[in-house]
Amino acid sequence: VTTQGRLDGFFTVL
Amino acid sequence: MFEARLDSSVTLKKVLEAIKDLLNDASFDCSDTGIQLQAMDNSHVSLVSLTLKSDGFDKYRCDRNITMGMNLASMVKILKCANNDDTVTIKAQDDADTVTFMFESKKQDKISDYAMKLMNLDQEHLGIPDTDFSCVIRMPSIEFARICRDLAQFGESIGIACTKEGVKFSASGDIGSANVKIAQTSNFEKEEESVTIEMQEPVALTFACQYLNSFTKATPLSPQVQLSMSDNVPLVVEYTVPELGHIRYYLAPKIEE
Repeated sequence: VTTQGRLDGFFTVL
Repeated sequence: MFEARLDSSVTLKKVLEAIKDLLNDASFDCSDTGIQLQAMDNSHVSLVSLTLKSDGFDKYRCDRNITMGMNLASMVKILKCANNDDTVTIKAQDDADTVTFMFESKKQDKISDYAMKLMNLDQEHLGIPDTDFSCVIRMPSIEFARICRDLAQFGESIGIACTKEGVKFSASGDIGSANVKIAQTSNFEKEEESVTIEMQEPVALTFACQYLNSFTKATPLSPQVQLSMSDNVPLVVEYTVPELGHIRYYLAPKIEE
């Protein structure tokens, strides 16, 4: 089973 | 005062086509270096990063940094009013609440302008870390679009596995399974048709078809696409916007549970 990952956490909020 | 002109509106039309599926509204950050747009889709699965450099425009002036929040569907409606070879000029006063698109025919016998209301979007600016990718694949953009379209018939996900031998795209579902293998080309004479793979370590990741197919809307911009992959980081799908800059899509992989 695969679930869709999210981008939150990959990028830093400037 | 902000003013940016392109000799033919078709480039702007193509850029809009490439982002309108993923974003409803977007902030265009304008400075003396050019126009930047960076936004995640509503579900935070993908991010679009667009860079249009000021020196790529036929005329560019930006006295003060401005951020213009635009509804992309409205922008598409306005750009449809331009012929592909019309000159387009985007204009806004400092602190304006509207942006104006002016279209001029090549013969200078028709000039039209369309004003569009700007939006306050209050979008976050995100820092994108530099990544040394395990695999960087360059291939014809039409081929990548074809593979994404074909494999989407089989399932919701596409596996992309890169080794030094080549790249394997795969999908499976109710009707069966599909595998497409692309080998690195040895003929470098036609750069546009070449497939090149820079591999530090093999990588195999799975991505949602729906997003990959949205990214391929950028195909008319560039004959080549670049796919950059590493474990545990987003896929980067990059198209060059000729003479102007690039559009990069970031996509979170699917996670095996």
